[in-house]
Amino acid sequence: YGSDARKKRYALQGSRWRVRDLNYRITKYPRGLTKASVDREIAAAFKVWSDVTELSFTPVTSGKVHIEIRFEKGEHGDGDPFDGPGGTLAHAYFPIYGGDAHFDDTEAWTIDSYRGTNMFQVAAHEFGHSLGLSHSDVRSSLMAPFYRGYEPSFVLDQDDLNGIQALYGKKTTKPTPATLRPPTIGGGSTDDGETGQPSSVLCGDPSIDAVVTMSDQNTYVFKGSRYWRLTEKGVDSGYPKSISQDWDGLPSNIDAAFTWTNGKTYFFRGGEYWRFSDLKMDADYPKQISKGFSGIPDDIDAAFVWSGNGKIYFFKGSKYWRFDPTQRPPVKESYPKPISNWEGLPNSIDDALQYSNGYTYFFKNGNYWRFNDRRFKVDSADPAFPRPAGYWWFGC
Amino acid sequence: TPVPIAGTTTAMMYLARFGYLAPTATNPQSGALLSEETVTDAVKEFQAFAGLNQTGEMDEETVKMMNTPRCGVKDKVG
Repeated sequence: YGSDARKKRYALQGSRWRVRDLNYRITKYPRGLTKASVDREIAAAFKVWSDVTELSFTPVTSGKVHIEIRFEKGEHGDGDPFDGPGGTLAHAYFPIYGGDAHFDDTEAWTIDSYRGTNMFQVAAHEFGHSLGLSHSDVRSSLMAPFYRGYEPSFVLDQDDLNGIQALYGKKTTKPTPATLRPPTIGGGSTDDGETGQPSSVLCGDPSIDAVVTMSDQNTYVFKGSRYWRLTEKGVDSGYPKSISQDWDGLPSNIDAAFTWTNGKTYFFRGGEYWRFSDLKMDADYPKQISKGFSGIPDDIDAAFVWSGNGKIYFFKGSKYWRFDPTQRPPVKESYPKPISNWEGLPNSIDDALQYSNGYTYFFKNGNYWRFNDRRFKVDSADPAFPRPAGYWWFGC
Repeated sequence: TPVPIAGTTTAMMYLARFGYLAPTATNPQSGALLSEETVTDAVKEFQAFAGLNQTGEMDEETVKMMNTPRCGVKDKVG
């Protein structure tokens, strides 16, 4: 710092984490917002930094954590009391002082709204402190100290990018799976597990019936009477296997699948749906879609839980429905709506998936798209989307 | 909402809290005497950091910025 002749820029406090894989826990939640929505916003705030560095942030429910997050009022034990609505919104501690982040619980914390104070933006700012960034005097930067109001199309400022990469280096891997060409042996290998046929079934024509990540974070692809398990590098060895062999009760040629917050996975075909807990079907299934998911049509194309708001979405042809189990009715009258609302996505997709990295991906005829939830449009990346699913997901 | 920052005392508390004045500056028990120049420089430094005109005065723009909700971490660290 010094005279104003100096170029405005980010500032480093002087300490940083030596490890890249950090974990965190929210030990005290704010009033007025569901835990699930707070969890999602906090995860998105950390993602601002993990998207541009090799840092990773994992929520844990027990044991010591690197970063503890609390919503508190007034004096809360660190000698730096909050001051009620307005004024100071939150504060955080640099790595050398522990990295914790505290938020003033008397603020009206909101999500994706011009009202109140946007939790995501303030959290992303405080986590910048937790990682070692001090306040920047670049007014447009995330690390500027003054709240600028809700920014629906928030993008990290170049100044913030320079600052965090000065501390932790650039990101070398893209946040998509199978970013490296898999070895010719193993994923996408010539043997076909069960039938001895080459698994060109996926590589030759990588259109799929359904794709889902289960509660144990394994991701499975279904096509015809067979299924594959995916790894970071592509298809796991020993696949494909037959659905009937491992998924007792599940038919072939399914339409779609999604995993809900209760850890159960729902598979759809025609007018019926099946519910599985991991690889075991629950009793009394299949059931009628019209009964369990009233308002949703039969013969859907895709079903997924959108990372943007945690709601369940169903796609069919050029239309989509939003299903909110907490609402009555669960599908509002304003649905169906045109898929064209989802900028950049095609109609009649194969299926969609919320992957373990928090992104939502859409698949169709061997291509896939990654969706940018904040911009509500297909993400812009290099190489651009759509990309060939065979090469990037199935290790072909 | 907190008492708006308008009077000298609350402005000095703000400047001390966010690192533009020494914390003891606003503690009468410690008997620190501040020259007008020190306070003016502190206001100028805040104005420079916030991208405002550096008048050294508590003008309208400066008061408005001091009343903007913000992060509680100091602006001047180390």
